Amino acid sequence: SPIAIAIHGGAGVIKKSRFTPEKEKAYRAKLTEAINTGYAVLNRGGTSLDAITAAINVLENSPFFNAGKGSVYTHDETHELDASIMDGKTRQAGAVAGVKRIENPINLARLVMEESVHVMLSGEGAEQFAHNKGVPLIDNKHFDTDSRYQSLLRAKKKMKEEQATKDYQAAHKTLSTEYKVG
Amino acid sequence: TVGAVALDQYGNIAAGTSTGGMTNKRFGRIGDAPVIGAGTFAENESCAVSATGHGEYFIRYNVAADICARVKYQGKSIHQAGDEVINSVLKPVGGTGGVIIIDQQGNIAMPFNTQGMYRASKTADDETYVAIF
Repeated sequence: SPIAIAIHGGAGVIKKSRFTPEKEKAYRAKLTEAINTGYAVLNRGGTSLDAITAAINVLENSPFFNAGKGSVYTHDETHELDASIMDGKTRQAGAVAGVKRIENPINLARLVMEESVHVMLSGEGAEQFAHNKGVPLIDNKHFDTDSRYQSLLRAKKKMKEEQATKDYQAAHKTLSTEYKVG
Repeated sequence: TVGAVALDQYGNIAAGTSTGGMTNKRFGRIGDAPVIGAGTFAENESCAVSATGHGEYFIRYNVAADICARVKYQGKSIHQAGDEVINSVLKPVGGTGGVIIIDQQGNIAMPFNTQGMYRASKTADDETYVAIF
């Protein structure tokens, strides 16, 4: 079979004033690193599951993307991460939702798929499962980045303005795409 | 959100998605990424999909599974199925985002309907492709 891989680094809004040529070069380099890492796994006979996990780990470990290290902030100024994985051969699947202390959530999703009888685990239960499987639990502050914090402050400011005349749900609907896709 | 889809030399495809969620989210909100069928789906008989975008829409429109179903049951290509769901199903109702798709022949489609998209791909026949939209 031919081998192939594709990756995405998310959806969002690129502010041209902030997305300098230097920054674009750095983003392209990280995307190249991720795709080449995944392809290298395939090229040496690795499985598609191993390839996507390796590629996603590169993106999770970068502050550029809204996953792992670059995760956005919740209203309470913490980080809650989600991930899922699915094997096309067997339709086995694994997922974790709302985890706060897992450095690479895609790896935990795969553990759920391969070493539990469940498909999705959430929050503290998912972290307890991770701990039982020997996955280190890290400080939530690991995911802190100043750019994401500034984005949270902007979102809160806009929400506060809107909530002068609207309830939370209505105010949240007025937020731009920038805040709804991380 | 980040994600990947791949085809290995054994003919098996897989999909994975990982995300930090939505800025300023509350109430234990989760998005589409961990919901199998919404943001992530894979089966050898159709395709593998990883999504990124406004999660509530991807959950309600079961986006990843819908694309695979169109390939499996209607015999559509991943390009046609992906374009239909992203631009004809999601876009009219305000659902913003995109997907990456791969099939068992190694074809890749990457449709989206909003800006801020980061993409890359590599196949046995093609050089590394990296694009920012």
